[in-house]
Amino acid sequence: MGCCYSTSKRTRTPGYEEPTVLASQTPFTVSEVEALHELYKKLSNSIIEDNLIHREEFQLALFRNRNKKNLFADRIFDLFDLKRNGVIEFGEFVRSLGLFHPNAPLEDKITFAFRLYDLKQTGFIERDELKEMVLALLHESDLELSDDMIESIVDKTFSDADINGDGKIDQEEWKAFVSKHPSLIRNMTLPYLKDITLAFPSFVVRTEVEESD
Amino acid sequence: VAPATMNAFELISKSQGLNLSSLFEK
Repeated sequence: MGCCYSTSKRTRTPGYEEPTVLASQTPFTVSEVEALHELYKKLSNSIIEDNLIHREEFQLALFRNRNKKNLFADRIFDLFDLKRNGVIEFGEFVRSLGLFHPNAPLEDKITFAFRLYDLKQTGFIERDELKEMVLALLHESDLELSDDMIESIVDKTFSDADINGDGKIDQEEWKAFVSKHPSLIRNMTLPYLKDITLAFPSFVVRTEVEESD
Repeated sequence: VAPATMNAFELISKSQGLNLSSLFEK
């Protein structure tokens, strides 16, 4: 009995999925998934020790402040929480971060960004959503703009992106807009993910020890 | 950058909430 408990400890964690399975479904190697598990354990036990990432833990990791409200961080959390049960499980964490891998398909990154900005999840980015996001960004930064300026920025951007002029940006229009402005999805790529095993090597080392045993 | 030439999505993409690299800081 003792032998089995010692090796299956991680598999009893809620939401834990086998690294080999996750590696087969994402751009990550098995070692990288193992390294992500090290990071996940740290994030998912920072406030509530249950091996699940709660919204406050996500906020704490992003802002060093568990109570900091941020529209965009909330949207990211909601999109990572694929099962929509209020927590990010390990499999969800790895699959979602996979989109941010330098080798992930560009198409997937563009689609994720679209879903992120489609606040009301209508399948379109609407003008009032765009203005709400600009206001949220200004609120968190030191940048101050008059309402007239904000209106003009939103109008200009919207008219550039809304090619068919129906008052909303659909996925095809978004794709075309991003291809004209590739910097818009620069934050959808985390070069760091290619070096994740260097940043969190402990499990990799332990695996090698176990394998040599 | 002159406000009239700002791209609203460019502004938004600079949100700290969209910068996931913070997750990896020790």
